[in-house]
Amino acid sequence: MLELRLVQGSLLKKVLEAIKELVTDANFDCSATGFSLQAMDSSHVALVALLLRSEGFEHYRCDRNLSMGMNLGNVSKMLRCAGSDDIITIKADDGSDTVTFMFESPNQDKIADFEMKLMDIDSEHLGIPDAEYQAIVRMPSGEFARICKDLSSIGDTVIISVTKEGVKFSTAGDIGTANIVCRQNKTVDKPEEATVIEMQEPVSLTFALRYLNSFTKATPLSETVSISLSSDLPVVVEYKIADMGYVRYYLAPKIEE
Amino acid sequence: DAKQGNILSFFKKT
Repeated sequence: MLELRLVQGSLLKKVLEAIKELVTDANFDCSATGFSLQAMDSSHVALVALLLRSEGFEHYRCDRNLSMGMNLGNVSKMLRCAGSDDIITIKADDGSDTVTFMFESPNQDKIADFEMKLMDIDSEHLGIPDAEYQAIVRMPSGEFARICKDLSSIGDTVIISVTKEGVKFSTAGDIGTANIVCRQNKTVDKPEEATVIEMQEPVSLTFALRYLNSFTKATPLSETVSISLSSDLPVVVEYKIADMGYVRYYLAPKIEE
Repeated sequence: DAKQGNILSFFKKT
């Protein structure tokens, strides 16, 4: 028996919008720790890891570990039927081949049940080792989204370079080139508007902008994003979900031949 | 040209 009640149902709606472009089908894993997902895109270039900790739910019952295969487009269709202020409850019986999403309006005058068929998905779980990153950049998520969108109108790839001067995003295409430098800026009114660079040593890596743009679908989940870079590792682009967990995207770099 | 890396060459299956 599984029953997860999330008062801030809009969070789940945003989570689906954040991952459905990258991944088509995925297993949602439910355990005492929380509600989680790990999945790669079809070309195995990017990986998304989601965690919603059990403590973040108003009610969390998961009698035994359960893995539920879902088509994310279909989940998104179902969740789009929930109002933005609705309370969402996810329910599944042991051994059932369906999951139920229940939507309650805030004043309880409307209750809807949407039952969705589950699917068998062969997914590979990958071990992601803890790593020391050469540089971690924290910046407003909207700013990062804007940079990725702007650069993708010029080129297909971005070189992200971190030095003590700041973080530079560079691209080149048929019509020209572009460079955007963001300097560390801690002297802002609100901490979420700051750009903070923690650098152990300078690092420069090249990534496909198409994937980074896809990651920015998570922007509504968090006002800030952190970008962790090391020369021999995929970049980690993390959006924290307040009090609950995170959506982390891993993207393999482009490698010079 | 740079070649696109693959996640599976960085993270191993558990």
